[in-house]
Amino acid sequence: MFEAKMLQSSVLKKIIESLKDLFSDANFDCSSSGITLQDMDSSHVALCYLKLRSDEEGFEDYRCDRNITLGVNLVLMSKILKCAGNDDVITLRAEDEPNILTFIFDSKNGERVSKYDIKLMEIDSELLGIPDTEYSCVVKMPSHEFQRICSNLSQLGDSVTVDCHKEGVDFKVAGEQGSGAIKLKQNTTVDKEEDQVSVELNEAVTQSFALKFLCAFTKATSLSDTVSLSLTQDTPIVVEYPIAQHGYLRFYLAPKIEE
Amino acid sequence: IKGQTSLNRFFSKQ
Repeated sequence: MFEAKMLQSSVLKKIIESLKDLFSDANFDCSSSGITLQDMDSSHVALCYLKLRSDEEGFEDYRCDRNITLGVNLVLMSKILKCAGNDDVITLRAEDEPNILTFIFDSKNGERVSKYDIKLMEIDSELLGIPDTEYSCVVKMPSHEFQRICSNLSQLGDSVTVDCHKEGVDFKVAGEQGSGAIKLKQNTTVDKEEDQVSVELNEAVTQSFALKFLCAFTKATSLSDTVSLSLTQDTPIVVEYPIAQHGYLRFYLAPKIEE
Repeated sequence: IKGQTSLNRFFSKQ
């Protein structure tokens, strides 16, 4: 038996909304330690990795007797989650050898209980081993700032060049009709931590990435006030949104490299 | 022109 009771359905709604356009079918791997999801987009350029830890406060109850994989169509899941109120408590439930996943939405005042079942799918997904490495550069910034940068620069071109150095980070785009550059200076003196821009630098990095994917990742902006970008030259960037009281959602994007 | 790489180049199958 698998049963996970999440205090805020809005968290799961936001996660699925941010994933469903790039990753249409995905396996939720459930174990006693929590729920993970790893999926690649159809072109194998972008990957998402979600981790929701069972021992965090976001789960009121969590039970998973046996490791199970729940193959779900995320577009369908998003439709089901739209039936939940943002303040509803949501329970996910499945048997040990599941064919269906049950969603139960309990309204805060206890007056409304909704139950939906969806059929599970057999998804043949290729799991990649992601090495736990130290990155040359880790930039932390307000998530809305990163969203704005990606959105602004995508007006002019398909690729952004991210240039991390000790003063800060530069984002540049050069398209056929024009070019743009946004310079973010390191700023760790502002009052609120979530408004800070910080750059942890072991080595400077200059790397290009497809804006189409970065813009898609920023659909996760509402999950977190901050986002971190981890970069090493000639390796995929990691865009991480922490999820309070649950874990994190990470996106990996393969770089554009001059062949 | 810069070429888009694939994740399979960086991460191995588990």
